[in-house]
Amino acid sequence: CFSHRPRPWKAQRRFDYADLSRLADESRFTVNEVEALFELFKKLSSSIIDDGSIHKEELQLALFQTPYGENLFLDRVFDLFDERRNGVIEFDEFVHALSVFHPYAPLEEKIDFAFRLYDLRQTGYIEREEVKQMVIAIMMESDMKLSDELLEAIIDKTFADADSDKDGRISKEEWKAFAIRHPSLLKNMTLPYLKDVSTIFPSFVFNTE
Amino acid sequence: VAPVTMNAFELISKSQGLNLSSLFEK
Repeated sequence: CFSHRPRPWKAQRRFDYADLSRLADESRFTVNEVEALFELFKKLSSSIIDDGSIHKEELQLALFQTPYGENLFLDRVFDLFDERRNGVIEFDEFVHALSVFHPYAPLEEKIDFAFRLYDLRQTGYIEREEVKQMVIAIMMESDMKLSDELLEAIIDKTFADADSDKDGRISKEEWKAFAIRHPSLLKNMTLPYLKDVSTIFPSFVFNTE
Repeated sequence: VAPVTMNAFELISKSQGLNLSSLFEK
């Protein structure tokens, strides 16, 4: 006899149909696709510590092929996936966040997620200092050198374009208008793989089809 | 100095940390 009330996802190794169906309802995925995502989740969550949740080092290992080092963007992605802010990504959080990256997810959701990623201090605005910090981080990541003058010029140009009310910070509305004008900014907010996730990670846990 | 055409967010969005497609590469 099972209870179908939401229960803690942490360390949960198996799900019943009601769990999967609830996650499908809360996301862009079908039940089948949620099952497939669970296969991916199992792989990621057992790469270092097999405890049924994804630790930051495990996400880092998957994205950078090494569990070591610091990366500002990885930290931001991890924090946004970790809805409960308990330091690990649980399966339902994984499904919720990936749902934003679905090719059929509304543009609005992608714009909002990207805004939250770039609003490093979570003030409700993307500030000049934050953009600077992120450009410096990407330079370090890619071993590129940029003079201070060029860095300031890139940021000036970006703010001239995005900060319409010229208050030195980018509001959510300004970000939305800016992202719509420059759709390439949201390119990494769509993962075409998510359309074929059942093929990439076939699941035999349930036979739902 | 040549006019800057680069957009900071275009640069930022190229980070490997933001490229989740590698999660799907087996």
